[in-house]
Amino acid sequence: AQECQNLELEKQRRIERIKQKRAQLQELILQQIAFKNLVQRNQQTEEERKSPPPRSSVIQLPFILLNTSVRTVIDCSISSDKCEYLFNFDNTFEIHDDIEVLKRMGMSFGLEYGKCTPENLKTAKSLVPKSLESYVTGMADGQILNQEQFTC
Amino acid sequence: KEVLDHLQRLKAQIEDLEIKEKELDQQKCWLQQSIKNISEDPTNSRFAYITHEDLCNCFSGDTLLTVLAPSGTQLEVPVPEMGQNGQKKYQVNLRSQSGPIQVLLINKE
Amino acid sequence: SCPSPASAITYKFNGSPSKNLQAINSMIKQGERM
Repeated sequence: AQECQNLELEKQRRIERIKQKRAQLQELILQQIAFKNLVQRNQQTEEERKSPPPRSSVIQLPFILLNTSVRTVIDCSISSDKCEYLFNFDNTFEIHDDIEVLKRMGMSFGLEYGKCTPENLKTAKSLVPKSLESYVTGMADGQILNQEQFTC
Repeated sequence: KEVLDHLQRLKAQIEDLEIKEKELDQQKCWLQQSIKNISEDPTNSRFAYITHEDLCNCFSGDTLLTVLAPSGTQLEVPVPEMGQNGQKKYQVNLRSQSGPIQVLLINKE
Repeated sequence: SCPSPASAITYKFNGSPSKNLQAINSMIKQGERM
């Protein structure tokens, strides 16, 4: 009976770990879909326009984004070699990585919200290996595992 | 006998969970490598960009700063403190050991 | 060059997970609520 109890605990620990790893895998899948979708979009756009966009009007990945209200006063100090920056804000700000920005642009087809049209689902599946297609279908059906639920 | 049966079932379930966990580890490892390969591919790198318009559409009405920095660059945000003038201070510190950092101000207006 | 404060959240480019940035955003929001 004691061994049963220990094994029950072990089983629960493994189930939790598996849920966490599944959530991490889902996040990686979204990253791959978003990135490949972006590359495809840009390739198509450049083909249609027959030329790349001006370099000064694009932001190359990877990057980090800081956003704040237009009313925020930002004080910026930069070292002479540009290896150190100090920003002082008089208001709150947010920081996002490039993958978060791609998701907001819709590059992951809304899979992270469980909302994906059948046509986009087909495209999304084509951007991942066959062995992972079931995860994409699962996400489209709303089986999203939020990593935050499992972090300490 | 019931307890023994339950024990056997638990052992079998744990074995299945172990297999599933190993499968997930492999898939995760494979996918991480795949993302690395895709993002480092020169052809893909050429098309891995977003436009100012893309950003402004997502964060409409905000002042935006994009930071492009070498790997290993450290971004540090201290806990906000009350300043001498009674206003809260919010800071971001960027430090790079291997090359300059590029910061772009993107404000539609 | 400023010394690193004892209470700060750090994120490393191409090294830290996204959740570090989420933690920073939560910290900023919490401070604002308080």
